[in-house]
Amino acid sequence: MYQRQITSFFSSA
Amino acid sequence: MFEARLVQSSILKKVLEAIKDLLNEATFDCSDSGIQLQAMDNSHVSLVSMNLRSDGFDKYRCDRNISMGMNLGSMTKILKCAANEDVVTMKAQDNADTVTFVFESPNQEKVSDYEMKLMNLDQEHLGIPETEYACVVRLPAGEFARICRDLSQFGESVVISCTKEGVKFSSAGDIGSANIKLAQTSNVDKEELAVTVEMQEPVTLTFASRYLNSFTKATSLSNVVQLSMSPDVPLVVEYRIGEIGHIRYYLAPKIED
Repeated sequence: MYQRQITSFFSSA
Repeated sequence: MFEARLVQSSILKKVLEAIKDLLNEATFDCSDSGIQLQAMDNSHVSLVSMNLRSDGFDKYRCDRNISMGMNLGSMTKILKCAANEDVVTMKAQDNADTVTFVFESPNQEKVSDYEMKLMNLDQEHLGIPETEYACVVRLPAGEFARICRDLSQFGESVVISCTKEGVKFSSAGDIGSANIKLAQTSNVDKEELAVTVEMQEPVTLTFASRYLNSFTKATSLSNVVQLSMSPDVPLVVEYRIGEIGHIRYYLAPKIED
């Protein structure tokens, strides 16, 4: 299983 | 001048307990609407978002927006000096480089003040899109903490599967496999003992158990925890903070290689 990062879902505001 | 007074210092103590494992430092963004905090853990796999509304404080003054970079280890040490029944006041001058915590015993016979240096944290702020979640589960916070702890013994991942019948937590590893199924409760007398599932469509996602366990450090804040899930988006684990606010943990899912 590959752990994704939260930054691949939420972009910098 | 920023000044926020909370009769129950235990709320602030519990908030620190809830975030200090995940975050080493964080910025407390203070405005006249309250205190907001948003920070990612070091691995950028999870995000903590906390909000304490100004009307939840006994006294709240924020003349100008102020961002206070806090070392959470130091802040925890200072808050350990407060008794649960003490009144706590956080104070800072505008563009100050220190923050002062004042603890007053209920009978005012003991007043302590601790001054802490602030840090310059240029933490990036992430935009969290409004999401209609496919599944929203509410369950007793203690139950969720127990499930995360028990399953983390089996494997480093937990599969959360949500259907209209209920929610299933599974884990597997070297010693074997485990499944915990929670059915929707039908009629419980106390709201905080209920398990409810609002489902638009069934969802199954896999998450790292160590992050889930870190999130459950917030269990002392609320009787109920809310899990929100949609296919291929981060899980949201939300605990209310009394009548004053909430803490939300966002966790990116794991995917098949």
